[in-house]
Amino acid sequence: PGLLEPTSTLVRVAKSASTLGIAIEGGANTRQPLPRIVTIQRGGSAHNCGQLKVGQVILEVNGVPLRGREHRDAAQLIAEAFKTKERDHVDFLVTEFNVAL
Amino acid sequence: SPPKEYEDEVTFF
Repeated sequence: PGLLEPTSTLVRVAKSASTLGIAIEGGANTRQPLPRIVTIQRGGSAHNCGQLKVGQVILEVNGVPLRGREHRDAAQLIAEAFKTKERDHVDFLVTEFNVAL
Repeated sequence: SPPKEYEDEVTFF
């Protein structure tokens, strides 16, 4: 058990800069069904956090699953998670394995 | 409809 299961990691990104500083690709109904991190910009909150990496697939944002969400919908969820004043951080559940979960 | 080209589906935050 567990041998073929991808490892997921919860990463808490503090809003330490004015931008999140990532780019994502993919979403439901594309060849990349869950959003994948394609860029991490130096100086952004994600870069400052030091735990997010290019190639990771985002499973959840603040506990909300991204499965089944199209790109624009997933992107809006991430943007709102960064924008909201209710939290000073964004929680990402990510996996290193690029699999269709 | 066919799957979208994900190259077109990139968003920067």
